[in-house]
Amino acid sequence: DEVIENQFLSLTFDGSTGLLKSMTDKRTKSSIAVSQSFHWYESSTGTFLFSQASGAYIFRPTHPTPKPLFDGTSVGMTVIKGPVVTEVRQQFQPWLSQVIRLYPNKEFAEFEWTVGPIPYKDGIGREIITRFDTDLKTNSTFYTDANGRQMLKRILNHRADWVYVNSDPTSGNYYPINSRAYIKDDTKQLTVLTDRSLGGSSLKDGSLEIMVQRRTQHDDSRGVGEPLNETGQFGDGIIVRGKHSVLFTSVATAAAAHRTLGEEIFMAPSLSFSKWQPDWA
Amino acid sequence: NSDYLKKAEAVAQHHDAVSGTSKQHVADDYAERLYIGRTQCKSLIGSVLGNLMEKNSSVPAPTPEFCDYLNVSVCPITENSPEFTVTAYNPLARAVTTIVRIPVNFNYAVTGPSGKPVTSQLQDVSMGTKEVRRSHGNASKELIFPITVPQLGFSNYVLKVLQKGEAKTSILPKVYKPQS
Repeated sequence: DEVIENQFLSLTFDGSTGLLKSMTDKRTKSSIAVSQSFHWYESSTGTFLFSQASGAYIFRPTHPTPKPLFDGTSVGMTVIKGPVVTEVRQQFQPWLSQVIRLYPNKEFAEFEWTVGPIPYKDGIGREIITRFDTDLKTNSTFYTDANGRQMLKRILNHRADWVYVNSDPTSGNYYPINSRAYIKDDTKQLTVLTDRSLGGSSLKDGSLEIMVQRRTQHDDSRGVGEPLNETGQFGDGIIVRGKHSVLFTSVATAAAAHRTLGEEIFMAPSLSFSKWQPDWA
Repeated sequence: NSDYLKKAEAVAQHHDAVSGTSKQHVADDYAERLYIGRTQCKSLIGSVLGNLMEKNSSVPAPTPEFCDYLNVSVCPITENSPEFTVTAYNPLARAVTTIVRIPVNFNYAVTGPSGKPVTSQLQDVSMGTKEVRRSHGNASKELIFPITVPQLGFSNYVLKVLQKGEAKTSILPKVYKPQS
């Protein structure tokens, strides 16, 4: 097994598959089993009983269980260890890769994913998620933010303010994630901060999934009049790259950690460049 | 023209821009408006930074340029220049230390705002990044180093290409490829 670590976190990877296996908070010496991988939902084109297709407005998968994008053998892991960053490079598919990074003195692990162009020639719409499966006992509860402000408690198949009708077991439990989402038990918390607004859910205990990119092939008949299928500059689809900053902390220290980090992500330093040598004096 | 970005942002408050449910040609138009506004803003911010830097220097400071595609290791200035300055502006009201990743083709010595050398890490650009950027950019490596920027202020980091025999401050990382 391969371990990468800094002062705060230790990440263990399965030596044969290359997937993340566990995370340890080195301050509290607590650990969780966590498997992180990518999956995809097949976009519904509508059924005999209900013609609603998945599209720009509507997320409607054909089946509530997503299909894995990891083939079960190996993600072709490369580990790079240096003084400024330690990173693990993973290749899930020819069009799907990820780099997991740890920096000295930083509490978070960075997951940089690159998705696309999503295959489309078979006529199937694909909606790609990243999923963290942990052994946390979360009691069907997870938390998402309201526009980066208040963290709201979400309970599977339940709404506090109206009678919940389970019209779709997956998308009926999806919520906006504008800046972060987390799952926790009594003592441990896994928080994922996003670099953009996404959607996500926790469809089973200890699991947190976030949709990172969608490519549908049917219009959902809600007004847009075309599928959600951005073909991009080269005509074969766009490639999307984003970052998730993942914190594994005690529940007591989690809020301070994710509020501070969230601020640094939202208002990151801007870099500019000039062919110029300043005068030090 | 400095309020163009404000107007473009206002246009993009329309519900189909916020939710991503516009037709593709409309999304392209939103993107173009934001791009034009952003280009003007970058020019304005560059002028401000240039003026601020000049006050601290006897050498005239040029207007810094921005690189929109640093996330895929594309930046024409850093890819081809033997010497350049990285200016980091921090919009937060507290000092921040973070890590930057600059696309390069050579090894550089990095000097921080206090004139002291900064430890950096030079590593190959991943195959994934080369595929993502397609025909853009030619950097084969990334130089990674920490920066510290004061609250609501900026820091300059000077990069100078290393000549043969010069002491290296950048460290080549160890690369492991476990056999599956």
